[in-house]
Amino acid sequence: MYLKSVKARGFKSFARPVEFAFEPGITVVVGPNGSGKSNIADAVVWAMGEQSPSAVRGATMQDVIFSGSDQMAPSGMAEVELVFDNSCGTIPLDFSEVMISRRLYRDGDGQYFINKSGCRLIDVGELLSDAGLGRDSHSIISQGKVDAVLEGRPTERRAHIEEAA
Amino acid sequence: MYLKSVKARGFKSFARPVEFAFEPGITVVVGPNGSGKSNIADAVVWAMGEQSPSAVRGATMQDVIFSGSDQMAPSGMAEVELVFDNSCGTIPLDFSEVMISRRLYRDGDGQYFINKSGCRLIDVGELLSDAGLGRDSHSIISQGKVDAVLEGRPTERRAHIEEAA
Amino acid sequence: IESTFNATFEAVQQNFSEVVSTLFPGGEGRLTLVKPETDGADGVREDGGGGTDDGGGVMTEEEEEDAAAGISIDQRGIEISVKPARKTVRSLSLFSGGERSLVAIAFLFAIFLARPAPFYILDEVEAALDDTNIDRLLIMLRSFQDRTQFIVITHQKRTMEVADTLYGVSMGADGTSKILSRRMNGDDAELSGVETIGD
Amino acid sequence: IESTFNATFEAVQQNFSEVVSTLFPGGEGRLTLVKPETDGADGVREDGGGGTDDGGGVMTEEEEEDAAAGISIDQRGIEISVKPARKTVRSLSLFSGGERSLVAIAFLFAIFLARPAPFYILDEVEAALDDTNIDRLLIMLRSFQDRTQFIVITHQKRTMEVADTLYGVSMGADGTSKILSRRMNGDDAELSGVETIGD
Ligand SMILES: Nc1ncnc2c1ncn2[C@@H]1O[C@H](COP(=O)(O)OP(=O)(O)OP(=O)(O)O)[C@@H](O)[C@H]1O
Ligand SMILES: Nc1ncnc2c1ncn2[C@@H]1O[C@H](COP(=O)(O)OP(=O)(O)OP(=O)(O)O)[C@@H](O)[C@H]1O
Ligand SMILES: [Mg+2]
Ligand SMILES: [Mg+2]
Repeated sequence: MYLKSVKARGFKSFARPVEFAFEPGITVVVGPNGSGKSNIADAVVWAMGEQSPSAVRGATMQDVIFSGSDQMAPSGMAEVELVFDNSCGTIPLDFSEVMISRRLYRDGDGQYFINKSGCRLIDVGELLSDAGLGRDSHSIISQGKVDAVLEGRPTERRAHIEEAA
Repeated sequence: MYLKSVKARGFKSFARPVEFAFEPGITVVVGPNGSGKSNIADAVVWAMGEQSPSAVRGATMQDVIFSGSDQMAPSGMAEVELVFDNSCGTIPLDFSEVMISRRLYRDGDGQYFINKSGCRLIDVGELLSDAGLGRDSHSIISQGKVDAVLEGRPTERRAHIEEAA
Repeated sequence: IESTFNATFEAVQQNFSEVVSTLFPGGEGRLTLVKPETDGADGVREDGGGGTDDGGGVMTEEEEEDAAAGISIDQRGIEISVKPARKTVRSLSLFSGGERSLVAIAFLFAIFLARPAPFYILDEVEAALDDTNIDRLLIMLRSFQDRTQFIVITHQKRTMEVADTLYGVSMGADGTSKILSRRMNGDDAELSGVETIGD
Repeated sequence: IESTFNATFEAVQQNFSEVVSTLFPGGEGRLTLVKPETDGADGVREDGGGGTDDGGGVMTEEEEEDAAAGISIDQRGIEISVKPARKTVRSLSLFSGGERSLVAIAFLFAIFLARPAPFYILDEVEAALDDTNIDRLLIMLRSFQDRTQFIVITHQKRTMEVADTLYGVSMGADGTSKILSRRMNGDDAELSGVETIGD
């Protein structure tokens, strides 16, 4: 079970479609300040169903839609697609690859898809839970947040273990 | 007007007396993780009269007293002494050097000194204010705190300018 | 759920001690279950025992049994205690920036070793670490790479060394992000529409 | 006090724009006085105009005069707005880690240029910056060094380059900190009782 690819379009600084293909093992992403590295992490967190705009550094959820540059008009929609390798059968679906996608339009209208077929947020949550990925994304450590686990109360730290358990 | 030296004894990891001599211009302090670099900044903030233990990363003010190591017993007192060059006469005292010191004992008893003569916290505050150093140490940017000025409300940012004004 | 938590916690406890001795050579680390804070504070002021970050005191064996008998155990929090080599145990708030990062990373890895998630994304977790500690972290990451997938975001050259796959991203002249290059195990694969580095 | 604030603020405003154009080449920055937030929120949700961090909207000339006439101006907050090259203006929360550090540093330097304090202590302010931006910061620091004293704490080699005086600190075998070395303008001064580096 691993994350095979991340596609983004109209998501934050990824106005044009991009695709990252990942392998098992260690992938390192480098680039200058402001180039879009953390936006990849945001894309994954967001596609997994994140409901809080501040978790992707926005004030409203529409903040994740490409808002334009000097040379390019704003996008009308943000879309991210994650493909998981499921050859180990961890997700109880009869597919060797499982795709999760999410869209958001400027008017706030949004959709979720599993294998390109529309679904509800709760379906995405259950699928991820089967995959061993909690809804609170404890496996994604955001920039500047590595200390966060030390700052919470001892009871908050429980959540990390409960999610994994 | 510049900071000429910082002496510390029994303060955090500086169990034995140390003295840093500073010049005008740029001084760079380097060293491995946990070697004591940020403790120097804490020593300066503390000697200037900081009242909040959390500003020097402690839960109680006694946390700044050297609490012992495998090889060395805890100290009974923390002491920091700052010497300012006053040849420009910025501080209205007839001295070319002005010394501020602070002591704290395990029982919580503490003292302030100007030129080795006991004084009150408020005297230290007034002297620093004459020197152009506000009580809130806006000229000391602590580790991990550089973003703090962006996170406050717009009205909190005023304080930075009001202190300088 | 309760016994799952306890079983998981025991494994995490074990792992934490081991990971700390690797990231803090000569040091020791320990996780403990503690009563929840009762005063509504963030727990810092209840630091009775020293060498721990906060939390309402450690439960004795008897107390644990009492709790098991009637009181809800699953309100207990997790107290983190670390003693670096040569230093005495003290509140985590007094630890240096780099030391705190290492403790947090140790906690995360301890959970990972007990119950690996399919993938982890680490965004600049080594920002506060000096080169020696970055190396310790990278050696550890390498030892895990057969078990789980890691996506590591960094601006440090040193970290690039452990990549099986390396992606470069860049802000284009048109104000949008693009993939500049991708290298897998030594082969460079330049992607179409890519400008030269250092545009 | 009020006119001192206004005079200072105008100088800071001017400096901020200049510093931003240096730290963000091709970019622009602006400070604005804004009405205090009335809803008790931290202001983020009132982000009406885009390209600003938060804050209740910009006052017009007329509003400023009204305020001068009767309403307390000195409750107004400071709104920070930055447009990096090629990008459009947006909320500061969406800026990258390095970009946010640069904006904060620009604000600090803008105040410094208006009313220098006798000394500044900067503790690892460049942690999120890539090498290019560290260089911009260091060039700027160097240009200030005749005006004020800077004590810069870092674990980055690059930053060591601008030192007039360089101190090395180290944790000794006895678990206490010691000064390992001091170098001033090229002369090495080893201090007594010092062990060799790399203990
Ligand atoms: N909705 C959006 N539309 C367009 N650009 C956006 C949007 N949201 C964020 N951005 C831009 O994306 C860039 C941030 O990218 P990101 O945080 O991924 O950078 P980074 O590569 O992680 O940099 P650093 O090394 O400094 O952390 C910022 O310049 C920001 O302005
Ligand atoms: N009261 C105390 N007694 C003894 N040691 C202390 C005390 N308070 C803090 N320390 C120790 O001082 C060390 C922290 O030093 P400091 O924060 O200055 O490190 P640093 O050089 O800034 O490291 P980094 O590069 O990781 O930021 C810690 O190891 C901490 O345990
Ligand atoms: Mg980033
Ligand atoms: Mg430090």
